Amino acid sequence: KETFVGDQVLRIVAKDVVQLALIKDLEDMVELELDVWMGVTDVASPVDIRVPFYNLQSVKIYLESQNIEFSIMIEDLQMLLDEEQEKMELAAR
Amino acid sequence: FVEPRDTDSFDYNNYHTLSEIYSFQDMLVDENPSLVSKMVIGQSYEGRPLNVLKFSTGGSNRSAIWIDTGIHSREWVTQASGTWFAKKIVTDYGRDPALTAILDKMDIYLEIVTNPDGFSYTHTRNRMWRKTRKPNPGSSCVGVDPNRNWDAGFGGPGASGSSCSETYRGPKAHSESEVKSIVDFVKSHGNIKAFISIHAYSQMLLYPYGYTRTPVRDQAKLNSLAKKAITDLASLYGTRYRYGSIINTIYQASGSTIDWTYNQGIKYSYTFELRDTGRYGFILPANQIVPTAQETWLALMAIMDHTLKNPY
Repeated sequence: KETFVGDQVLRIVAKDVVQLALIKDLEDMVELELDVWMGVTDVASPVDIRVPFYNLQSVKIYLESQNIEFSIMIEDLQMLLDEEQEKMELAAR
Repeated sequence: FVEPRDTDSFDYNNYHTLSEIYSFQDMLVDENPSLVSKMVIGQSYEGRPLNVLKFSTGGSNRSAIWIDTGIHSREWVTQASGTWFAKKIVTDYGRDPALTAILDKMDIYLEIVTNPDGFSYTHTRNRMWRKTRKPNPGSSCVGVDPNRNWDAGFGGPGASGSSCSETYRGPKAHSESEVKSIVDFVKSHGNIKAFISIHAYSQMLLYPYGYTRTPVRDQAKLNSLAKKAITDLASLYGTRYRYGSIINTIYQASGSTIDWTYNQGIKYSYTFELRDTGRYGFILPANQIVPTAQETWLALMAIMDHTLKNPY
C-alpha cells in the first residue's frame, strides 16, 4: 500500500503573471513528481500541489528563491489519511 | 462490522467502500421498485459493473437528466454526495413539488461510481489515485484521465500525451470502457436533455467549452442558469462558487466530458467542482459530506427544474 508519510500539500499564491508562469514551470518539472491538485489558472486563484517528502526542500527553495508566497495546506498527508481510515473503521462498527 | 439493513440506516455521514455503495444501490432498488431500477451500462477495465440508477415514474424513452459522480476516483466526496442524492430523490418524490414535477415528466440517471477500478484502488492501494486502471502498453505507468478521454478536441492542449501524467488523455478518444460505456448509453438513449458531471474540489460550476475559446451557442443561457444554480447553492451555508466556461474559469482542457455532451446536442451540460474548505483539498472530512451534498442538491434542482420548464 502506497503511503504519503511526510508529503505536504502546498497552497501557492502568485502575485502576478510572471509568478504564475514560474509556478507553471514548477508544475512541469516531472522529476519532482508533483501531484497538482489545483493547477495554475489566474492570479486570483491559489495553486495546490502535493509534494513528496523527499522533494519538499527543492520545491520550497524554488518558491522562496522566486519570492513566491506559499503556505502549508496539509502538514502531513498520511496523518490525515490515517484519521480518515480510522473514522471509516469506527463508523463501520 | 454491521451491514446497514436498509437505506434509512445507511450512514450518509461517512465514506464507504465500493462494495458498500453497490449494496446501497441494490437496497435502494429493492425498497423502491416502482421508482428506481439499476442498469449496468458496461464493465470497467478490471471487470466491475458500471451501475447506473434509473429514477423513472414510467413512460418510454422519456427525456432525461444524467448525473455522474466520481469519475476522478480520489474525489470521495463526490461518490458520497451521489449516494446522498439517490436517497434524496426517493425521499422527495411525492413530497417536493419541484422534484415530483420533474420525475412525472422526465427520468433521472445517476452513476454514483463512474470509475470503480480507480475508486477501489483508492481504498486498497493508493488513496491519491485519480485515473482509470488500464495498463498502458510500453509504459510502467497505469491509467488514463477519464476526463480527457472524450472525443471533443481530443489530443489538443490541456491534456497530456504522457502516460505517466495525471492528465494523460489515453491512446485514442473513448479508449476507456468507463468513458465508452457512457458514450454508448448517451447515443443510444438519444433524449438526454441535461448532463451534469460532478467533481471536487475548488467550488466551481462550469459549462463548455474547455478545448476552445469559441463560446458555445447557448453561452448566455448557460451562464444565467449557472448564476441561478450557485445562488441557490449559496443560500444554504453561504458557500461561494465561481462559474463560467471551463477554459475561462479554470484552464484549457481538451477531451473533457461536457464538451463532448454539448457537441452531442445536450444543451444543459455542466460540471461541478464541489466544496473546498481551504484546508483539506479533496480529502474533505466526512462530517462535510452531507452539507456538501445538501447545498449541491439545491444547484442540481435549479438546473433540473430549468431543464423541465424549458424543453428544446
